[in-house]
Formats: sequence, structure tokens, C-alpha cells
Amino acid sequence: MNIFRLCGDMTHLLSVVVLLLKIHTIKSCAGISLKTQELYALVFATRYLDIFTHHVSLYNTVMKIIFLGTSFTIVWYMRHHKVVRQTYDKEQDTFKHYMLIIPCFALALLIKTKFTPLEVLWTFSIYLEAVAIFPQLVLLQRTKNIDNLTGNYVFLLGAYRGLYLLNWIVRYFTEKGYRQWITWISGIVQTALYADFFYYYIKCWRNNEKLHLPS
Amino acid sequence: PDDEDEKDEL
Repeated sequence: MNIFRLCGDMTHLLSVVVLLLKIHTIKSCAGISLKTQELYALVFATRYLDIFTHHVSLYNTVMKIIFLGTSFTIVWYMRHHKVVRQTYDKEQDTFKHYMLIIPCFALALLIKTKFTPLEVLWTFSIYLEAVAIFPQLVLLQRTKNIDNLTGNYVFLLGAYRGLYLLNWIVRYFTEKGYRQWITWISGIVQTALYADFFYYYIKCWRNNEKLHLPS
Repeated sequence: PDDEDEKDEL
């Protein structure tokens, strides 16, 4: 495992910590898209079905359990916690799940490595993760006052994807025969979705302004 | 090893 992969995973973990900090400590999920969080829970549930059958390392197994556990915990907080759920911007978070889930599933049936249930679901999870941030980005654009934790959460998620791209470049040059086209192309699409957000995040940070996205 | 089958990333 190279440094970019490790930093990518740690950035991903940190993004979850930041979000849980906001939800659990501040008891607010304002500006957070439940749609995106539900899509992430679905991503991990379909990708990590191999958790008991396919052992890579203790590190991988522990991380999988953390991402599965935290994603469902976040969804539970936003839907059921009596204080947190009242801070959810339901009227603004209007993106429809099926608009992302159905095309991703269709694509997974068409473009995959093997036609087995586990393989199709794994491929589906890769495609879905690439676009799962979409409802969150739409919600951010509609939010007038984006708080620091929400802005940092999305920034960390984008940074995690960017670090994974660097990880793949290193692996391509250091591991013989290493290639994974489905993951690479989805990863590039996913990172590109953050480009606009990054631009405004850095611009506002450099000007010492509060983060705001043009609508 | 074929990395498409390895799935060693998260």
C-alpha cells in the first residue's frame, strides 16, 4: 500500500469523523443531503458483501466495517434522531435516488468483469459511488450559509478521491500488469464532479470568505 | 495476479 492510498483512506475516514462530529456533537445535519448518505450506505452494502469471504488484510476488513457501520449510523441519525432529524433540509434535498440508482445498475449489467451477482453488485457500487455526491452538491448550491463543517466534509471527500487517483498512478508504474479500467474511469468521473466545488472552496478560503457557491 | 479480481482497495 502506497502513501497516497493510505492518505486517501485516512482522508475518507476523517470526512466521516467530521460529519459525525457535526451530527453527534452539534446535533445538526443542516446542509447535509440524506439522499447522498443513503446512496453511500447502499454503495458500501453492495460493495462489501465479500467481507467474510474475501480476506485481503485486517486493515481492509476493519475499514470496511467502519464505513458500513458509520454510513448506516449517519442515515439513522438523519432519519430517526429526534433532534437531528429536525435540522434536515428536507425541502431542499429533492434529488431522486432512482435517477442515479437505475442507470448505475443498468450500466453494471452491461459493463462488468464477470456476470455473477456479487460481481455485478460490486460494479454497481463503483458506478454509484462515482455519482453519489450529486444530491449533496445540488443541496450545497441551494444552501445560503454553508457552515465550515459541511464545507470541510465535502472537501475531504473530494480530497480522498483525488488521492486515490494518485494511488492508481503509482500502482500503474510500480505493479506489473496492474490495471482496473472500471474503477479508474469511475474514479476520474467522481473526482471531476468535485472540480467546481474545489474551485470555489479554495477561492473563498484564499479570500478569507465564508464558503458560498454561485447558483 | 489479475487485479480486477483482487479488489484490494476500499
